[in-house]
Amino acid sequence: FGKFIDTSKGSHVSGISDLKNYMQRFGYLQVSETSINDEFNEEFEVAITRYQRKLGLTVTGKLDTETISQMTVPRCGVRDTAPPLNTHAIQH
Amino acid sequence: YKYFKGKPRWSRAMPTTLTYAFSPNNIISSVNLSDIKVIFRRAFSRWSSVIPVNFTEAEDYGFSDIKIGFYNGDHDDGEPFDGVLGVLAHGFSPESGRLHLDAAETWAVDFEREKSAVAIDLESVAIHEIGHVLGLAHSSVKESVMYPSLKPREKKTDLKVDDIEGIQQLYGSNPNFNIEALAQSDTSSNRGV
Repeated sequence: FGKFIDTSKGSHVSGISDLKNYMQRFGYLQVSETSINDEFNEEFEVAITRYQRKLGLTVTGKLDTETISQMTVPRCGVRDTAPPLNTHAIQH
Repeated sequence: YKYFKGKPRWSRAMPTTLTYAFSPNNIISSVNLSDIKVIFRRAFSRWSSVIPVNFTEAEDYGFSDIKIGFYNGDHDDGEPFDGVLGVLAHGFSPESGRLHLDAAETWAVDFEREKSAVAIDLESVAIHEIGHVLGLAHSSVKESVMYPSLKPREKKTDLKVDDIEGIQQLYGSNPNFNIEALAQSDTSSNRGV
């Protein structure tokens, strides 16, 4: 993860697409799978900012050490910001 | 605290009792089933101490309100697990009742017995996922049990004011619950730290 530290908008680092997938997985980014690439673009910056705000981190909009560290901590699979899993499921 | 979209909750009249059961086919062998049952009984009691909802274990998995199971990888609910660490578990919003744990984790009921560096405290995760099953979404309060992450070998089993206020907004308060006692306890803890 060290290569990502302190990258910000405009950077192009191999592997950022994985972090975009992480952000997408937990509801911070909503883009089509085909548009997920290694560019640190504005959408990703917004996603990082939302992530930092939601998890009580320092809001920098960058992939700082605190943010990267948080992303490596095991967590619950429920999305943080999107609709819940299977809201239509009603028990009969 | 936060809720799922639409603020779903178990819609029956309070006080009520929800049943829970363990999937007979999706269980782990690394922890005794009896230990797992003790842990979940304690986890449910944390929530029932603050809201007018009781939980009781049912024998009939198919008819229980809350269905608990340990699963590997893709288990046909659209939310595959990812192996050791990463995603630990997920709970579905009311009134689905599904509570799934990643069977690949090193689940611990006692860190004295389980020495693995990647051991995950089962009770902490159970309490968190029961919160989802009852209708709480993820909180931004780091100390709360509804905060989304948990480090290996970390325990987080005490409901915080944020958790309690959130769940009581949905179900009301257990008449025997005293928020002032909890607030004093929190203050004492903070002073100690």
